Formats: sequence, structure tokens, C-alpha cells
Amino acid sequence: MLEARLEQASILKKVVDAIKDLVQDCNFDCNDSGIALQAMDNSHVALVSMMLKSDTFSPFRCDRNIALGINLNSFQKVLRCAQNEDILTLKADDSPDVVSLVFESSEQDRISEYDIKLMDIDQEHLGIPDTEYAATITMPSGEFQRICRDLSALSESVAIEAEKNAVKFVCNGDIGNGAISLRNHSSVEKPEQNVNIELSEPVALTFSLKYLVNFCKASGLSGSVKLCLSNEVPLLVEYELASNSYLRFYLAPKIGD
Amino acid sequence: SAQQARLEGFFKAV
Repeated sequence: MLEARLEQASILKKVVDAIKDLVQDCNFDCNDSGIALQAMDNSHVALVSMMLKSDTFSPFRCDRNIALGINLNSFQKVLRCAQNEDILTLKADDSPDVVSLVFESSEQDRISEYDIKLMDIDQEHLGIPDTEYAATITMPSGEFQRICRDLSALSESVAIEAEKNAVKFVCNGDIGNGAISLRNHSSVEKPEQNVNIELSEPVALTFSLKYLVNFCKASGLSGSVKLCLSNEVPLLVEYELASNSYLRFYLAPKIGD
Repeated sequence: SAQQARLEGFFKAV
């Protein structure tokens, strides 16, 4: 059986809010290492990969592999019934028809219990290769969100150009053009504003802003975001969570499309 | 599309 207790319901609420416009139905694969999710979006241009390690939960118990096939719209409806600070416990049998959610208020003596009916989802499992990226950019997640939003008002696409010590986001639209450059920036006083660019070779790739704006819905999960780029392979956008957990998005580049 | 092929080609089916 599965029993996984989260100190704050907000983590799961934010994860589901961040991915539900990309993926409708997906399996939450539970085993003794934690709860994982991997799904392509409907257009097969983007892939979502989430890992909530067992250490994210306290306690965490999962005796055998269980796939919880959940409609994310339904999941979001139920998660909205939880307060952000509620303690959330997920429970399921070994061959479950439903997943149970219990929300407990730490301040009030309130316990809410919900069940979500599960679905059989035949999902293709894809292997994500270990990749040495040519450029890895770490920057404030809010800054990346603002850049994507601003540029999406001008254009459908953005070119991300990484070179030594600088990264440039460039768009060309019908009404005009835009470009935002960020340089390596390190501050002891405000580390949350740090920008770090690691580069083995310069990279320039173009991506659909519609998807990037969508990924940025995860900004509330982490103060920083990591962008990993290599020529001709999907961009990796990673939000790191506590206990080595993560929410990752992959997006195929546009090349002469 | 070409983008689909690039994404699917990167992730090998297990």
C-alpha cells in the first residue's frame, strides 16, 4: 500500500497547477524511492518529468510498485479543497480503484477526506538519456517567467543564445523585435538574484514561447530555474525542489520549421 | 512535425 504524508499541501497543488495545461491524464508511478510522473504533452513537442523523492514525504511507505492513473483536472479540483499549509496524506491500496487524500489543518481540528477515481492509462515509457549540455544557465525563476511573458507579447518564438558570461533572449515579431541580455551575476546579499552561465560551447536555439510560458507556471515551486541547452536536442527547464526532488520540462527546438 | 520527431528521437522508448 501507499501512504505518503506531505507537510505542506502547497507543493502538490503547485506541481499539478504547473502541469495540468500540458498533460490531461497521467500515471503517478509510486515505489519505495518516491512518486514519479513522466508524460508528453498532446502535441508530443514537450515532456514533463516529475520526481518527488521519498524524503520529500514524512513518513513515506510504498511496499510495491503502484501506478495511480489520474485525470489532472480532477486532481486539481480536489487539491483546491486543501489549504496551502494543510498536511496532505496520499493513500492507496496495492491494486487501487481510488486514491485517497486527507487534508489536516495544523492549527484547527479539521480533517478533510477525499477520494479520486483512478483511470487505466496506457502510457509509453521513454528513457531520458544522460546528457552533457553545452550550456547550463541558472537564473531567478521569476526573471525567466517575466522574459517569456514579455517576449510572448511580440512573437511566437524566442531564440536563446548562450555565450561566454552572457545569455540573450531574442524575438522577432510583426510589431517589432525584442532582446534581453543577462550576464553572470553573483551577490552574497541577494543570492536569489544570481545568474550563472556555464558553457562548454556557444549555443543558439529557437523555442516556442507558448510552451515556455506554460512551463513558467512552475515558478512558485522554486526561486531559481535551470536551463540546459545543446544544439539540436530538447531544452531542459528544471525547477529543483527540496530533498533532490524536481519538476523538469523538455521542449524540442524549432530548427527551420 | 519536425519538433515531434526531435523530441521522440531524443527519448528512446524503453
